[in-house]
Amino acid sequence: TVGAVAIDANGNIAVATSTGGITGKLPGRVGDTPLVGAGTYADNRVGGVSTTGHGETIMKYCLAHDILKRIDFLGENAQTATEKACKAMTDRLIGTAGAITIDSQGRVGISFTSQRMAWAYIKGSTIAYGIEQNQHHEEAL
Amino acid sequence: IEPVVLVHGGAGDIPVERVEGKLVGVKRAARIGYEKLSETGCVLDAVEEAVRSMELDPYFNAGYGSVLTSEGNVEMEASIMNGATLRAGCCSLVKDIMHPISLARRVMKTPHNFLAGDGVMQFAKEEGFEILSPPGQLVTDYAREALEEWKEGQRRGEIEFARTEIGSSNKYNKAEVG
Repeated sequence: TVGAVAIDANGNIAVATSTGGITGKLPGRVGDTPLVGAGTYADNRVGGVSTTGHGETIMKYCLAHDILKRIDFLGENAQTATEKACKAMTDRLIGTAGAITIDSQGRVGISFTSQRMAWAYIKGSTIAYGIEQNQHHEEAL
Repeated sequence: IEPVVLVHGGAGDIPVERVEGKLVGVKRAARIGYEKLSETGCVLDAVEEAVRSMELDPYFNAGYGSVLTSEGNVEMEASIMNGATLRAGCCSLVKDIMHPISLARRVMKTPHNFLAGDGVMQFAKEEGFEILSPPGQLVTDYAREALEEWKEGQRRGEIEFARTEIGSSNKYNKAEVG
């Protein structure tokens, strides 16, 4: 799965997610990616999320929605909400996943319970990226 | 607010030999999305272009490079959402179209959120999307190998293993699939 979240200077947020699914899936299987609230969600008032990982797990947990409700109702920032939601999902359902989040203040959240997740973002004149747990590289553009 | 474009290229047990290609791809996608945002000022354009760049890249499980069904075919799905209006465009069971994310965005122009199956393919034709011919052009050798490895695991009775990348596995209870 691949995904993107963007926010502009006026606080407008959009999210996009696309996937081929999971190897060996039955024909007709639908995963989390096209489901609003599971694979994708965007709300200018709260934030935007794109998820990736084990689709059957993400769907049951409505991961994207959970992250944004943590921001909205618990006051968590993008990073805290993303970390806690991903961890709670895996603790409950075993399957692993990751998510990228931008909240309405333009703060970034990146977290995953799987072995790796490739990610990158551009903010100002810096590009940040990583793939391993706790990895965060930055370069000047 | 400082504009941000953030992308991911998939989570899982990614084999070490795929790491470099994925990092190159996500950095490229972030740049493409950011340039688009700077050019048009539209966040929907930015996320669509970032995802389109990864749909072209065989290092990613989307578009060209998608993993395969049990029958060896590509079935794709995508979604896009506008945070200002909460309007969404979603599609599933998409075949032989290079950019499902652009098809999903086109769904936003209908009264509906989600189109799938024969209907979304008919919609795609009517909207002028190229349906690749002959079918199966989005199937890569890597995806075929991953499917063969998955089938071998099934034959060995290792039904608790689900593999989305060659050499990788996610272990679940035997009752689970996926």
